[in-house]
Amino acid sequence: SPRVIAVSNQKGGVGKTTTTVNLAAALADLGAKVVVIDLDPQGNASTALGIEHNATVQGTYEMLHGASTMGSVLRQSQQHPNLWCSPATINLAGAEIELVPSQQREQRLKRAIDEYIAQATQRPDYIFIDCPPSLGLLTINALVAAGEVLVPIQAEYYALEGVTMLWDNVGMVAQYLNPAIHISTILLTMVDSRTNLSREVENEVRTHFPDTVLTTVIPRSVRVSEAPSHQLTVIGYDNNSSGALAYREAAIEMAEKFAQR
Amino acid sequence: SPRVIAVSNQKGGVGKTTTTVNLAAALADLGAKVVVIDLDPQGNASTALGIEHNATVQGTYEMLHGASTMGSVLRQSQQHPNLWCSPATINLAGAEIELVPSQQREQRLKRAIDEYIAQATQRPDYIFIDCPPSLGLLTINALVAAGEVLVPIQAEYYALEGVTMLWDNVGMVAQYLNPAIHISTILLTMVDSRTNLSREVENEVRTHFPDTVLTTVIPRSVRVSEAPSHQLTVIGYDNNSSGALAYREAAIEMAEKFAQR
Ligand SMILES: Nc1ncnc2c1ncn2[C@@H]1O[C@H](COP(=O)(O)OP(=O)(O)OP(=O)(O)O)[C@@H](O)[C@H]1O
Ligand SMILES: Nc1ncnc2c1ncn2[C@@H]1O[C@H](COP(=O)(O)OP(=O)(O)OP(=O)(O)O)[C@@H](O)[C@H]1O
Ligand SMILES: [Mg+2]
Ligand SMILES: [Mg+2]
Repeated sequence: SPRVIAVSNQKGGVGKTTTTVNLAAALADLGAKVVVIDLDPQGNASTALGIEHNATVQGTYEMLHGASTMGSVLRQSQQHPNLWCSPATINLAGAEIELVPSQQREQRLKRAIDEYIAQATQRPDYIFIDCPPSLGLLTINALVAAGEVLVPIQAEYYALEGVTMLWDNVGMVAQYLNPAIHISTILLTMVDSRTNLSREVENEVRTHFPDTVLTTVIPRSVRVSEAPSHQLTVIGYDNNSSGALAYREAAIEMAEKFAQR
Repeated sequence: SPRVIAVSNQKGGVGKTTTTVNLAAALADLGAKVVVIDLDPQGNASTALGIEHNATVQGTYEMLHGASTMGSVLRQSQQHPNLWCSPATINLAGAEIELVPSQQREQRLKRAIDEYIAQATQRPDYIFIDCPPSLGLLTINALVAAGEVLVPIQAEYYALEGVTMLWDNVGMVAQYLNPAIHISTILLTMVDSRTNLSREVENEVRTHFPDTVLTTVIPRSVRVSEAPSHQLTVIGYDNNSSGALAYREAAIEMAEKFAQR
């Protein structure tokens, strides 16, 4: 059955979206069937994959409210044919407040995914969920639906400070809502080996999470940040750039690590 | 009466906290009395100002629930004696869900600030509110309590894409909850004039928001990102660095612009 991976970190701007779309693209180009669920009202993952997400589009919002099935909202990426995306529209911004008083508010995403997997003619190999920078109901839905969490950590001081909070929250979800959820993977992003700060953060992370952090790190590279303005992943925008290479390596390392579990 | 400024942008990692603490520090060092309200459960502003914010501390959470007054939770910065901070503790993470069913849920912060201003022996000149990267109830509370919004925009593609969403949200709060709220200031952060992307984003912002964006921009500078690991603002950490200089200039430009209104 598919690997369902929530990409989460409540710290903002650490590379959640960039990691989601580029790992997904790398795995899709290797022949895997990959789904990306954009769960962030900003819709950055939808933008990076070139998927329309104006307010009239049916997407993740309708899926959470049970108005549409996941199968009906998935859109295929032009650039990576094995990659499908459930777009985030502006309506998603209201979902957190709307869901608070509703029934089974934490299980909405899980029910939609389980239903999709049960009826899909070709089951996906990977389902990535791009989370917003918070630990509210949208992220809780992702942590309940997923089997594992991938945490991007930017090589900066604040990003390190927030990891304990995230670790505790995943623990709470595991205790009360989804016993399977755990942090399986940490990926260091925007690493700049020329600065002391970046090296110090990397050392800290490797010391505290030796079995979880990938050997591959993603370097800071302007090609990575240029790609979304062309509605492309960096894999599609400049496949020989240091960022594209690093994401392809990280995808392979992640797949191999899982196989050896 | 004091200028109450919400520093907000739902895009994560654009420099909200860094801008809040460094503008506040620059104004405090010029002799103004400044208050920073840390409204982000991550507590990054509290960290940068060297203010204790473990779970036992009374802070912004207690203030929102009416359990403590603002005057009783404010702590003085060691480094900048004119600067006081209401710390964010981990309890704040639950506040968004807790506040949804409560009375006057959008007015909690405003009531606490108004009460403080009414009874303070020495009124502050500035109150900055550091918002989390979302448009949920915490940020709505800030937009209701404040008289204006300062929007940091990182010189990156996604940061530009999110501005319309923020603009619309501020408009909604102005229509239904706080007629005074408006985006008064845009500050470009992490500008790297060597890259096309950065120059293009700056041009876009200056074209679309000519009267709102400050002339001063904040350059990307590793000294800025090193400062919080020493529990210091960059003004206190390396006052001659390009980042410190830029934040001092931005503070003066903001004060002068307001005076000429
Ligand atoms: N390796 C990299 N090199 C250079 N820039 C990068 C890299 N990774 C991400 N970026 C840029 O950094 C910014 C933050 O990345 P991204 O938006 O993916 O983070 P996020 O965690 O998804 O943010 P949010 O918290 O808002 O969801 C973006 O402008 C992105 O283009
Ligand atoms: N001018 C700058 N030069 C270099 N690094 C910077 C600069 N401004 C901010 N940073 C770094 O970029 C990261 C993001 O900044 P910051 O945390 O202030 O953004 P934020 O918008 O408050 O994030 P969040 O959305 O999580 O609240 C931090 O690690 C910070 O140290
Ligand atoms: Mg994102
Ligand atoms: Mg912040």
